[in-house]
Amino acid sequence: MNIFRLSGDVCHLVAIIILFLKIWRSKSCAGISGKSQLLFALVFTTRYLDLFTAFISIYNTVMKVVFLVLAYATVSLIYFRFRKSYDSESDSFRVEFLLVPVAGLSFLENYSFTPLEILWTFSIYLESVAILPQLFMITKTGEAESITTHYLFFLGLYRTLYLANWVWRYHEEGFFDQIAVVSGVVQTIFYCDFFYLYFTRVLRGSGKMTLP
Amino acid sequence: DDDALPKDEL
Repeated sequence: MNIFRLSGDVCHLVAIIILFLKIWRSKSCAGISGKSQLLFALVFTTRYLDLFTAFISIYNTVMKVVFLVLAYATVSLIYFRFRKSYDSESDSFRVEFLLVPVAGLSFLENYSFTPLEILWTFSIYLESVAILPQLFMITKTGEAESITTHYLFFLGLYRTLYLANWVWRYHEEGFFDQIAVVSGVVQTIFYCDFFYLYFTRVLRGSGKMTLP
Repeated sequence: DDDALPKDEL
């Protein structure tokens, strides 16, 4: 464990909590892509199957449980409790265009052809594109509430810190997980455009982030 | 296919 990975995990947790509390307190999921949240729940489900078979540390186990619980709780808020405020019209990204290539690639490019390993690889590839429906929805509506942009900021920060974590681990331990790194770089690139808008608009106190 | 790497990251 290193400070980059730890702070990355904390940012990830903060992002998920920001989103959950926003929906819970505003009793609305307007502007939130339910599809992205479904994909994240699928990412955690397919990645954390080793929750009961491989014990790594208390921290690892606790964080996995927390991420799974919050992911499913957020999905249930969107699709059940506050479904009247779910804007399915704007959340129109075709997730099958993500799931099919990701599933195909996880069968082709993996470390070992076992169910657990293929599902883990699937979760790694899926996570790198899971945010796209949300980013697409923002471009479609042309705006995002500032709290939603803070959610995206912490999510992007978590991914950026993980890149630093991999540089550190390669330098310190010679550890290099090619699938995770390549997929993580792709994922972080998707946030670059958002980061630009976030720093130039939201942090200038313009409240909402409205796209040009 | 070399061996699966340790899965210690979240």
